[in-house]
Amino acid sequence: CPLGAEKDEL
Amino acid sequence: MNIFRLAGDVSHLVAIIILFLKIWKSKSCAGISGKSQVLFALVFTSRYLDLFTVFISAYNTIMKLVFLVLSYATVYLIYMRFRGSYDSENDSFRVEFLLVPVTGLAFLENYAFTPLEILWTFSIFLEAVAIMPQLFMITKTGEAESITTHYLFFLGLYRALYLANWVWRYHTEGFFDQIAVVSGVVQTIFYCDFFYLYVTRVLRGSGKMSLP
Repeated sequence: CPLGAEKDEL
Repeated sequence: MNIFRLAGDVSHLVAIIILFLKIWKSKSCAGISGKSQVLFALVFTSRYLDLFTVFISAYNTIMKLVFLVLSYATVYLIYMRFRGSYDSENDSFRVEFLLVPVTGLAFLENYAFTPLEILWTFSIFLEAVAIMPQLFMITKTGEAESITTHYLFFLGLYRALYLANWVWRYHTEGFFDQIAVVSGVVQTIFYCDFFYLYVTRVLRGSGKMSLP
């Protein structure tokens, strides 16, 4: 599960 | 970044621009749900707070700013500039029925119990249902202008393309964002009925969508 900067989608 | 993700972002941008230009050029927001537009502005506001905390790429930052500006500008057009043409009587969906469950769920189901993560989760769940007032308004008025249906088509298509993006990313990099995927499936399912009407009525038929 992506957190913080790993959320690279809009 | 893959072709599905890029096509999804472009589709999303096209949808937002179609709506903004339609209202701006026709100087009217008749048939448009202001409530849905407020919910979308809220989605972007609660999701893009990371503009101030992390820099991902110029593309990411610019697109977030464009979405924020255009969504607030659209809300401004509806409730201020052309408020005389706002059909508040038919825009009667009770948004509290969306906000309360979405807020509660964001506190229950999230990746981390931190303000930014809960707000991000809230924005993901809210986006899945934010189009409800608009779809409700169309069923209430029984029709939608063709431009409005094109707006809805690209808006529904964007998250469907994101689903393809997530399939691609799962198989190529093992990426899996459960909250976004589940919510994205629900969001896209809500458009299925509209997609059917769009293809059968608008693309093949009269160009205006009038519901049975």
